[in-house]
Amino acid sequence: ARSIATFNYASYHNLDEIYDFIDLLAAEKPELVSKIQIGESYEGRPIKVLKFSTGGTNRPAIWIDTGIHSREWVTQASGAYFAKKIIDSYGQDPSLTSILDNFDIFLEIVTNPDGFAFTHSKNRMWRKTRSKNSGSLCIGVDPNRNWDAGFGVAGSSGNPCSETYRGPYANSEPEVKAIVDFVKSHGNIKAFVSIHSYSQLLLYPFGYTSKKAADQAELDAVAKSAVEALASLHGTKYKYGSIITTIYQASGGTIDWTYEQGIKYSFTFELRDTGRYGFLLPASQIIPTAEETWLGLMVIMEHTRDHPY
Amino acid sequence: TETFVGHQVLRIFAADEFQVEQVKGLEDLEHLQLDFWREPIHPEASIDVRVPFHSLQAVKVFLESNSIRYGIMIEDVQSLVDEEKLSMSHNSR
Repeated sequence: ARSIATFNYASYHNLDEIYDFIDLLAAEKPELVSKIQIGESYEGRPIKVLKFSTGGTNRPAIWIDTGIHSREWVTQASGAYFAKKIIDSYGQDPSLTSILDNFDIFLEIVTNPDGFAFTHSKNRMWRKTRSKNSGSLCIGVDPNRNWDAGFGVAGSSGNPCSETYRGPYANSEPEVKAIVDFVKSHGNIKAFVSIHSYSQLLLYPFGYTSKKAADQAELDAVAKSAVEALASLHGTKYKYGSIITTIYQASGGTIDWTYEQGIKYSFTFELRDTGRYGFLLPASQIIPTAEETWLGLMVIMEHTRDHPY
Repeated sequence: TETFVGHQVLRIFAADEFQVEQVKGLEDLEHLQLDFWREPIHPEASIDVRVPFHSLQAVKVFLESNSIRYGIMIEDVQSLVDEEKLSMSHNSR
């Protein structure tokens, strides 16, 4: 019988395999894990989120998502690794145990299911959602330009054929709207980490404006510690900073919106590599990438635990 | 299914803002079907772009005639995609 113990974390998987994995996890560890559906994608696929909880009601929470850009396969693969790491560490690792004794963790592994399915079936290089754009032959919206934070200002495109097309209006994409509604209804999320690839960066708000985040000094210090922890395992070098100063102006981005919702600890990772394989990172690098990223995530989660607000 | 035989990913090193703008200009030429993996932003950051086979010659001539330095990051995208598929099928077996 298939089990989370026999799931191959060192390989890429398609949507059905990852959704099976999510179901298995909830079935094998019901005391720690449950799965929730926060909505449906444009093409009607369920949007599944894993909830790791040791009790309580509406506890403060930490959100982690991977795969919002569907072709960034190492991120969804890392998400599966994180899920297993959380259940293996609870009760074993004192730090993770204390995090889970006080916080819930929400993990969305396939944040763009339509796009991800499309990378397996028709176009490995697909990045956006699969929504139809009226008046255009071009398909899809960049789900990391569709959030209501600086939506429509410079840093995204109004051209439906562009890879950074912002969409007809903020939250037009059901994949984005589902998270927006969840975050608003939960109301007690204290950290939000959205994981992309590639370039080896750890970024914090803002992307749509050069205005500094009110907590910029603290976010910078946390990012510094996180990239040091990440590098300690395999020596993988990361840069860190605000989105606009580290890469470019990007409007309508996820963590700009979450930060403006009051979620102070809002970060984006850009995982391996810096440009040997890019989005086609060999499967042999999944585990090294995921395990080093986990160390960076732990720094962010520990800081969140130790600095209630 | 989209295939990527002969597609290459070029890593472009713009020497200054002017060259960044020149590369950005390529983005608007939709017939080239360029796929920027890393956007042209500023001279310090390299630009990665997947170039379909049918546009390769034109793009390389443009870069070379404008003395814009570039290297080949991925010789043939399809071969990496095939490798990935193979490793996934081994796994599922």
